[in-house]
Amino acid sequence: AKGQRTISSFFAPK
Amino acid sequence: MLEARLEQAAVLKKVVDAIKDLVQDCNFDCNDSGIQLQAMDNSHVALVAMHLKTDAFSPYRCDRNIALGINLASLQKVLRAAQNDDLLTLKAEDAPDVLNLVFESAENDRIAEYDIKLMDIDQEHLGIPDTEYAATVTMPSSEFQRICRDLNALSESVSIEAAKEGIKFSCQGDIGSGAVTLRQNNNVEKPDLSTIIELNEPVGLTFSLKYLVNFCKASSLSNTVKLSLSAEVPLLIEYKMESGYVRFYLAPKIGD
Repeated sequence: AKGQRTISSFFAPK
Repeated sequence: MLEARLEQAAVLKKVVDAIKDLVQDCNFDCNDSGIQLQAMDNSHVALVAMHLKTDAFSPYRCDRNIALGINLASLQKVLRAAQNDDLLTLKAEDAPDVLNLVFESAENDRIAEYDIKLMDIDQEHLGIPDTEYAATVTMPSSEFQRICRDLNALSESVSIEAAKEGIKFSCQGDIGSGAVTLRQNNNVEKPDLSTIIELNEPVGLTFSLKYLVNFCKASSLSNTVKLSLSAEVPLLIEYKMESGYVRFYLAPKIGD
């Protein structure tokens, strides 16, 4: 099974 | 106050069409560099970043930073009242309750004026790091759209592999599998039809096709699209406009 990552795990809040 | 006039209402119509199925409500941030927006979809898998630079407008006036909280479905309803080649002027006060839109047709002296109610949207901005990507591929946007649509009929996910020779999109589904490879080719007579691959190292990643199909709604913004890939970072898909861009970032799927 492949899991979907989220954008928040790559880009941090400014 | 904000006063920004686009020569062609079509520009904003296309931008809204490109992002309205991904994001429902978002802030249009107006400042001295133009109008920008950044928003994630509900599932936080994709992010859209749009910038219409001041050059896109004539005139462009924005005295202080204004965030216009807009429901995109409402904006689309109002924009349907504009012809593609109408002049479109956006106006707002410094702390606005409404955004004023004026559509002017040069041909028949018709002036249409609409106000759209604004909303308070508490939206955090994400810092997008400058990335040196392993591979950057520029290709016709219509070709990218076709590939995503065709493979989405078979599968939920697509593997994208960029190598020196070409870029390969492949998928596996219940009914079978499919793969499309575009070889690097430089079309001198019709540059927009070229597939250009800038490669630092070969790279392969897997993405959800549902989102890619959605991003392809931006195809009318540009004849070409630029895909930037690196292992373990979101895919960047960029549609360049004359004075700005729409960029989509898509988080990868984790391998088996």
